[in-house]
Amino acid sequence: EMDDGLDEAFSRLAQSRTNP
Amino acid sequence: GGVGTLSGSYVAPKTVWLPAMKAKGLEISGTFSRQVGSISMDLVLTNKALQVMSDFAIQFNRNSFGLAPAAPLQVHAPLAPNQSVEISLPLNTVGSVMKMDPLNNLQVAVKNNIDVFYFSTLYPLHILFVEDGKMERQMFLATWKDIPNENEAQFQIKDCALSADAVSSKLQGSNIFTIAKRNVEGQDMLYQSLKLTNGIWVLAELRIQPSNPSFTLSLKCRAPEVSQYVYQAYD
Repeated sequence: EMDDGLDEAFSRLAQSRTNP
Repeated sequence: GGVGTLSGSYVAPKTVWLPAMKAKGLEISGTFSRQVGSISMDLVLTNKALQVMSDFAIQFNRNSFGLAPAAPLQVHAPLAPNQSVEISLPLNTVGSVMKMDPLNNLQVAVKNNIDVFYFSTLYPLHILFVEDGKMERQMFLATWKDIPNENEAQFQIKDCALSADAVSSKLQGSNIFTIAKRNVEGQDMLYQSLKLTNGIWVLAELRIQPSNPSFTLSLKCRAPEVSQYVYQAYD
């Protein structure tokens, strides 16, 4: 479950960096 | 020529650090390399004078990361005129520290039976990237958010036609570790970490757009003055 959370967190980070 | 390999740590071709004209006939060329945790200064000493050379020794001035010879400069037999000798001098990072400008500047003194000669050279920062520089994912996310935006620096890496996976494996050979990879709107985003011998962590985002050979490298570090040298190592 933690891993999924981290995966999701990295996806959010990448998304936020592409569309600040 | 260069011996940079796809898998191992990159080694730049040797360049002339001390021309014979400036050192009474002694020419020194060299490069730096890191293999499995050991740093070395790989030298070629050439005797371009008319007399034999012997009694070599080397010393470094204090420098930003405490680089120091880990053994004496061993030239076993005297160096005859027109003769060259290849030496790999092991280095450590426990020497005395003094911040240099540029940061990766190294001042070297070499002596032989004729005189003492001085030169300086710039070492690539990746010889200081340690093998345990892969940051744990949760730590990466927390650290990335914790480092202020003012500490972020952006660079362009031009003319690189490698895929994200090829880039990732090549960089890992030089101890730059990919923590996560995402694809957003067709762009590959690699999140990477590295650690320097003095314990400084550097976090990176490498943005790779399809059909664009220019990558955007964003570096975050609590000691931002190392960023441009990390960029040079990437490049």
